[in-house]
Amino acid sequence: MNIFRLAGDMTHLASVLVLLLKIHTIKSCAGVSLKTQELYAIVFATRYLDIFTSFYSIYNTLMKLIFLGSSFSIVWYMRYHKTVRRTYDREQDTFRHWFLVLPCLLLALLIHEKFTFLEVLWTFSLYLEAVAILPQLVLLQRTRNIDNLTGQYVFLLGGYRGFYILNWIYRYLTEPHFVHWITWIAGLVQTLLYADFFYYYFQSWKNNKKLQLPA
Amino acid sequence: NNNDLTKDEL
Repeated sequence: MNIFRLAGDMTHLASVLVLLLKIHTIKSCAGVSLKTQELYAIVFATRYLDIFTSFYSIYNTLMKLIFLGSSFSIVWYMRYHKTVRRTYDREQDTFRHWFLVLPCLLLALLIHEKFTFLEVLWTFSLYLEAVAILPQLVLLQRTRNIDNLTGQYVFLLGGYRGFYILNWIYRYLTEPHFVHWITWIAGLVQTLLYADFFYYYFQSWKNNKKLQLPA
Repeated sequence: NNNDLTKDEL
């Protein structure tokens, strides 16, 4: 474990807790894309299948349980909670996210490190995570102004992946044979997707005005 | 347990 990875995990944890807190306290999910949340639930479900077969540390297992629990709770709130589900803007959140799942699955069947069931699903989860934010970014563009909790959620999510890139550089420099192109490229693509959001987020923060994404 | 270090990350 290194400081970059710990910072990344904590930022990731903060992003899901910020979102869960928002939805739980104000009983609203306005501005949140259910599609992105569903994709994230699939990402964690396919990534953490090894939770039963291999144990690394209490920390590792605990965090997996938290991520699984929080992502499925958010989906549950947005789909079934009587108050929250009414605040979900279904008309705007129309990204056909299933069009993201299939190509990621095909790609994982083609490019992976080992052709085993767990490995292919794990690789699928990496590819899917890289694009999972797209429905949320599209929704933010459509709804124009961003309420600051949703903005913080996307910002923290981008920051977590940014810290992970620093973690991979650190591990590459300090651990011999630590080379994982698939993880690195998927993580880099994901972080780049956030780049323009970060640009507008900082612009709004610097000029101290509401965050407006260009149409 | 297969502690291949690729999977120690979240």
